[in-house]
Amino acid sequence: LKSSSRIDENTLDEIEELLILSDVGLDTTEHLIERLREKYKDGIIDNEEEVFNLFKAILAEELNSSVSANDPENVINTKPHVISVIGVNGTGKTTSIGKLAGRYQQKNYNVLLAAADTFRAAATEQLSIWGERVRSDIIKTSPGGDPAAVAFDAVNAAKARHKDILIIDTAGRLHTKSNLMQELQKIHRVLDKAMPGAPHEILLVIDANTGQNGLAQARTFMQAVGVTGIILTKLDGTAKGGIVFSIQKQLKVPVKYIGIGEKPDDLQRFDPGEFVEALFQ
Amino acid sequence: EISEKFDGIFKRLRGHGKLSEKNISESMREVRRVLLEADVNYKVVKQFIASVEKKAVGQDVLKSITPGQQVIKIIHDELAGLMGEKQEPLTFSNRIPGTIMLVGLQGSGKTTTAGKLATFIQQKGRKPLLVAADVYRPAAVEQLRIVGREIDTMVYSDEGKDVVKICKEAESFAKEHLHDTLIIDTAGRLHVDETMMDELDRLKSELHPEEILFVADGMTGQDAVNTAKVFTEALDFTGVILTKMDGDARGGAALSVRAVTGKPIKFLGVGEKYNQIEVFHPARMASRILG
Ligand SMILES: Nc1nc2c(ncn2[C@@H]2O[C@H](COP(=O)(O)OP(=O)(O)OP(=O)(O)O)[C@@H](O)[C@H]2O)c(=O)[nH]1
Ligand SMILES: Nc1nc2c(ncn2[C@@H]2O[C@H](COP(=O)(O)OP(=O)(O)OP(=O)(O)O)[C@@H](O)[C@H]2O)c(=O)[nH]1
Ligand SMILES: [Mg+2]
Ligand SMILES: [Mg+2]
Repeated sequence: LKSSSRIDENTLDEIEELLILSDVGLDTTEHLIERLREKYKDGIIDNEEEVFNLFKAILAEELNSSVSANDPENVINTKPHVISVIGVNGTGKTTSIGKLAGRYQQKNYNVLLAAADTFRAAATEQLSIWGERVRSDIIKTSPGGDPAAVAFDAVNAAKARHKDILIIDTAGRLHTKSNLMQELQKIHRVLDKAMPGAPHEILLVIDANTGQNGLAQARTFMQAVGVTGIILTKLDGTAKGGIVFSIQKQLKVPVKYIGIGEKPDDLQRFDPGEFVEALFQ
Repeated sequence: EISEKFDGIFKRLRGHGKLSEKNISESMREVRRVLLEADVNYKVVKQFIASVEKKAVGQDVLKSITPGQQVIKIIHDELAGLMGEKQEPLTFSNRIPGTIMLVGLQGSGKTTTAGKLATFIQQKGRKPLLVAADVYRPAAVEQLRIVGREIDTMVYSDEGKDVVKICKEAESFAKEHLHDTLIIDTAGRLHVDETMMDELDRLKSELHPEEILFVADGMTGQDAVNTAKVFTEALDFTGVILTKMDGDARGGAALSVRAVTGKPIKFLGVGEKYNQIEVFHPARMASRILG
């Protein structure tokens, strides 16, 4: 009789190392392993493969609220549906907006883009090129202009031109810079003023290479303006993006999309099962 | 905060005795947590703890500080020593133009850093030429042109798509117009993209840069060792610039990259403006990582 009522500690160490190397973070890793121990003591697992399969199921379950009923691509209640895209510098906001606009255009939605990054060199030019690529119009202003004014004008233009979707590109900003977070709050206030309830979606873009600072980013942006979903970019590299477990657990913010490259088609809907599989590869 | 936790572990030891294995290993558990939370790589943390344990066990407890503070000092000194003993500035040979090439992953801050380096060496009396070698990213060339305009620095670019050709022509242009330094801004790329890594390899063999600087995002987590390892194996880069350190990322990637490549961190990017660059201080970084 094989008495396998304890998981092999070596297997658990292996799992712990895998999770930490994937940027899941120490606390969340301990929590996840604890969940595995609990599930395990209710039954008997004889081999390592079973442990891994059980564990993958636990992990996918932790992320499963990501696939919510409020899928933005199916439930568009307002016209225009306003999406604000935010995050720290260089994470892939502008590129993700280009890809997202392309996805909506392919589903026959009419998309308008707002170049509300009036600060960074050639930010407007970069978004304009994406606009041309995916055939979306763009509202912009001259460099150094007021981002809130761009947002305001964009909502009115979206209404006037009967656009289905309006996506706002904002400047990268470190969450620790309170003046920049206040600027973001102002942009959102102005969006709400131009159209009560806007923005209807607030997507925080997080680079999969980010370590534990990703949780601080999510928390601060959440407190400042709220976040309805995450775009996790650069998963075509070797980073695993495990920080999303902590973000899901502590802030209940789901991942909506993943970025897997620099081309228009390199954006996918988030699939928890596939994400967890990739962790173990 | 680490010193308080250590004082708790060591309060039985005040003033006499030796630092025992038991209380060292207890404090090492705390150090492990601190370093992992600071994004130091898991395997780098293991090695670091092992070497600190060796140094700490059996040391006489000093009378002037608490045992906890003593262990912290050992850790801090070990960390600072690993970061590099002193500042390592930019290397310039007598070649004209000298060449600095910036490389790294997408979005790490290369183009912005190119402007900062140009400003930095301009202040030292040199006359740099920025070279727009990112022919892929939408408006990348325009971005560098605007950077150049802001800092009153010449930018070389052309409409072509052959990066090596652009850089060779920039070299000729530099000689003709008496620029003594080339600062080459390359496209962000994945270390696992063979074609793009090959492009850097060709650039290196055609231009023989004095400095190849790996520009890495200060908030990078565990994967820092993988990217740094591949970039150093491909290019044997000469230094690292860690960007976005004006945020609250602890910057453990600095230790990981240093441990795995042995290359010096030369600068920190501390903001979006072109004067927001600092020469790297090993001891300061050690304190930041320890929190
Ligand atoms: N490999 C890869 N690269 C990406 C991905 N998403 C974005 N990038 C690249 O990352 C770099 C930065 O992308 P941007 O879209 O400019 O990022 P951003 O957040 O708008 O940057 P700022 O506006 O400066 O804060 C570019 O080189 C993009 O091509 C992705 O999913 N995979
Ligand atoms: N706060 C802060 N932002 C920075 C720093 N360095 C760069 N950035 C910002 O990070 C973003 C990306 O910078 P880029 O210079 O475009 O990065 P890159 O490496 O050239 O990007 P790719 O060419 O797409 O690979 C921009 O918003 C910059 O302003 C820094 O030290 N601090
Ligand atoms: Mg952008
Ligand atoms: Mg660039």
